[in-house]
Amino acid sequence: RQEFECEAQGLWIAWKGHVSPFIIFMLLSVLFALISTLLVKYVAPMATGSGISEIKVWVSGFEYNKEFLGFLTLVIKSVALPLAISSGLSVGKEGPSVHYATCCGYLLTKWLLRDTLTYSSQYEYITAASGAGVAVAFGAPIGGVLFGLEEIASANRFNSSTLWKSYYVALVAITTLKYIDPFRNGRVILFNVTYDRDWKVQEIPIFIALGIFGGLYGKYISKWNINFIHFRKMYLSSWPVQEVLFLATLTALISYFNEFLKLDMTESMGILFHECVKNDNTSTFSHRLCQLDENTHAFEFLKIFTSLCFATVIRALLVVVSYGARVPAGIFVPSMAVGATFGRAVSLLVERFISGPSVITPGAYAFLGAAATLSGITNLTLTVVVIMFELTGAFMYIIPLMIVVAITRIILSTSGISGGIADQMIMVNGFPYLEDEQDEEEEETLEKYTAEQLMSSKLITINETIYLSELESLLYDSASEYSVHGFPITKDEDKFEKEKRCIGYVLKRHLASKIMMQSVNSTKAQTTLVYFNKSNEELGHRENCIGFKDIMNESPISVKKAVPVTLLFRMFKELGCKTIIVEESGILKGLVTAKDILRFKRIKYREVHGAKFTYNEALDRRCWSVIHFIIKRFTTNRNGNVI
Amino acid sequence: MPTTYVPINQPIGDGEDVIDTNRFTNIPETQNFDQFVTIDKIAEENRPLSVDSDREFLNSKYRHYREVIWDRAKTFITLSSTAIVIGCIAGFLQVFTETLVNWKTGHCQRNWLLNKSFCCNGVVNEVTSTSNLLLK
Repeated sequence: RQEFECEAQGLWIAWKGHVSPFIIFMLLSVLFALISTLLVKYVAPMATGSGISEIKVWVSGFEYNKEFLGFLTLVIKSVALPLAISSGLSVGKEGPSVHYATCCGYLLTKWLLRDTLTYSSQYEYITAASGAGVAVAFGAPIGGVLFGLEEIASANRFNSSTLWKSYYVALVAITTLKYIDPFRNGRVILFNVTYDRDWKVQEIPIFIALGIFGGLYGKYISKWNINFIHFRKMYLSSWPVQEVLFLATLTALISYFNEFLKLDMTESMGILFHECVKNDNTSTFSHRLCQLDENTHAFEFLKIFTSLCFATVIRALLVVVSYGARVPAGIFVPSMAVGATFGRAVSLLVERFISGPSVITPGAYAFLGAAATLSGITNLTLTVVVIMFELTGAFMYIIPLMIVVAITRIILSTSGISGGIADQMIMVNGFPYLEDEQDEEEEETLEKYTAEQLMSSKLITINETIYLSELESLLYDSASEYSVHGFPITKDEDKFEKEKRCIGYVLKRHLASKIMMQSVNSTKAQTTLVYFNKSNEELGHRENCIGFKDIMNESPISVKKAVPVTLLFRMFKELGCKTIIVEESGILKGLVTAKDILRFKRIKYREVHGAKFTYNEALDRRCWSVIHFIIKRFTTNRNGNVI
Repeated sequence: MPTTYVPINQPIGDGEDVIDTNRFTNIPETQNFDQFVTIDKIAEENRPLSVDSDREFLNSKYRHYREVIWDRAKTFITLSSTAIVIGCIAGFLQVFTETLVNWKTGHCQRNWLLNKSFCCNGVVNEVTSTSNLLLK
């Protein structure tokens, strides 16, 4: 009603005419998509996608390319994201919000705490910032904190310090947003609604149906999306910009003729979630969805019902092809939009054929449908319940919400889906990640293997005393075969022995920074002795000595050869170490890294169970031949003429 | 002297910290491992990421007091500034997105740069009293 009033007063002027509004809509959609994809492609390629998978991997202990959390990525993500969303593509801003928030956390902590920041404390700040990203995107501060706990830091320690930091950052971020008042209505999110009418026990079967829909949505959409990503890698990777333009044109073309697709997704959800107040002209909300009751003509009913069903199906298909395109893109809100239109369509059926008017709250069905699909795609439970609860403040709907989310989770678990779309993307992209859960079959398979079968036994070792020049050539010789990230330190006495004793471990990075701090010229470096374990007294107070003891890990984690791989995996996960030394009777036998164990685990899984994701190559080829045929029809022929 | 060490009776293998690169078969599930560097949380536990500790604002007058305040408040300052920047970017994103989306269907009569919310703000806002500072 406020919008109608604004238009009636002539403050807001809608584009007039029969064709021009359509042309403007199409042109702007394509233009926004074009700018967004060009920015990503040529300025900050790391700003593409949602970034949640990479952040999860980073927090779990594997550092990604520094550009990923760099300033340029932050700027481009912040500009290209609104452009991508406003182009109408079926992408959301909630996932990318996690990325830009993490960029902020990373850059500011690195700048402000540069002299005291350690890797372990950096994880806390990154986790806290990522939670704040969700908090501001959904307008749900507690939901944001839980997102950090349930999704981002699931493979890492989430201690009370991280919890407090997440809470504080989410609080201040949401307060800042509230102060900015982006919608000029005092709210921080467009689909913020409240419900007055309570639910009834008889509605539980319908809630279960919504939960089933959410589970199936999560299962199939993620599967199809992964298949499409494979297709994109195989055939479309050379044309990322053209692909985005095509998607934007197609989406705008379809969306223009459907009210629920044409509107911005958050705005559309705001309408769908809203509780209708019948026969009340003083209500601030009015929509034709609210005019439907049992006396409404069947044609009118069918029109709205099919419109909602069409929006559900089309949006779901668009999500499959849009998520992963070369623009900043999230999948949370598009999934919620699918669930909302489905839930609202169900509510129309229930209201017309089962309950009659003014018995149920149709908006709540849309809201529950959105929760189901959000849970289905993310595989999150507690976070989804709290986010949805914070969006509505409808405490009375907490039980239906929990039922819906629980059913969704059960459906996903029984379908053999492990993890949400972010976890699946980690596997699809081949990222290292120490999962927090292992299924029994996997455990049984790994139980048969020991550290001996997994370890690397051809090692580069350093004696506890070594000349600086030798160390420098070891680190900086680009042609060197020693492309490793760390070195076991062995006893001087074993220099010429076939079996060596390990007295410590040093990281290449620490060696490099320590050497950089020394101001020794190349001639002097040949006579300068570096010692890792001995004191200067033991070396006879000789000159040209540098102690590197401070960078050596004197007690690296070590195991026996017979230790089972499952135990090794747990050690890596719980201790957060990079390498484990394998010894037998004090003699260095080999070394296992975190990546080694992940490689081994995934290879064994593939050997026993087959590939985690299977693709229909024949179908892909057929689809490509059709696309190729169409492309050829629209490209120039040999004479340069457009066919 | 760095040595290539192969313990007796051991098969030759590789990994992140060894020489060979063919110990494990390359499968799609491990294709991007090399893009990530493993962080040794134990070794890095107490090691600052940077050794650069020169802070100009601490070198001026009342250095001691400034240092004490900074040491005690740096966590909160960092967290607060991170949160404020995140909030500001979120606000910008919301306004910018809405503006672009609204341009697809119309424009504001008094200023075409405004989105619908900002354009219509005041029309429906019945709080016109300027006396109450909080409401204003």
